[in-house]
Amino acid sequence: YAYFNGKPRWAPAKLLTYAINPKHVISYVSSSDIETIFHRAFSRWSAVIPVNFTKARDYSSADIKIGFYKGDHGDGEPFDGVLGVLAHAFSPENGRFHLDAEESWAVDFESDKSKVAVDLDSVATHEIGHLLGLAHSSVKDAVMYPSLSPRTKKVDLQMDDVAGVQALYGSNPNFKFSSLQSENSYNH
Amino acid sequence: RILPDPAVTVITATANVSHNATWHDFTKFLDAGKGSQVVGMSELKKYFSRFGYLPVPEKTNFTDVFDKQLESALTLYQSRLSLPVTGKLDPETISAITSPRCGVSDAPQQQHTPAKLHATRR
Repeated sequence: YAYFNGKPRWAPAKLLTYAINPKHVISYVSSSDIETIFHRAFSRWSAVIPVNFTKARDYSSADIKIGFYKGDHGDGEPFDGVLGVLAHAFSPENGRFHLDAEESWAVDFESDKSKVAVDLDSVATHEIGHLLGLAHSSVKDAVMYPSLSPRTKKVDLQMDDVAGVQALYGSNPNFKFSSLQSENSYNH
Repeated sequence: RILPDPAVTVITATANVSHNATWHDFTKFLDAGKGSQVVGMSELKKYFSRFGYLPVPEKTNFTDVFDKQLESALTLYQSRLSLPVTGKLDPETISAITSPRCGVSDAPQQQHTPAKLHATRR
């Protein structure tokens, strides 16, 4: 695992709020599906660290601001269309989380047959790692590895991801490494 | 049984899809080596610069020459992405470069490696 320079983290970080920009969404995935996916992605991280994520009452006050943007969207890191760069997020305590609106975001590969479909859940889980302070990992199986192939799902936090984020925030008292190991064995 | 490397599988799975045009063009650099000059190599240098492997040149633009700096960037890239470190644009490296990825740079990091265990004779 790796951190951004200066090892930034949210402090205090017991409760962080998030919201999806209502003006920058995708129309072909229902808002309830998107909310479910982000809730699930945040839950993966809160299961291992003593940080809770909750949906903000309004977008402007959220700690973490999520949106789907196309091309140049004003942060100096323009998106590039289908595939290429999929998303980016900023280190603590910035909170910006941007996804390329031109990707073919998928919530279910069974129903989405596109060859360029990208798993929203996997990308969300990866970018939340950045929001929490993790940089890219060299471990190929880790969620924080920088690339993700189309039609691939990589959502289960690996030892490397967990060790990295717990070094920043400590461990969730209910988390057991043994549960992670058995889950990973099952995945393999 | 030896399972195929997932990164290699990526090539097969995505070879016929409409990749991001700029990155997909990088396949033409396959097997290019130090000293070679291929039109568009400067785009590959921009890629490495964007993701933190090459500094942005101060005075001139990137050239199309596979120079020492590009070789160093390539080696660093292969090392950071746990690819075989060959210093060459081999198929596995080209596959990794053309794969969709996160836009966050790989560079500004503090690397952490697991502490080594030391044995003590008793």
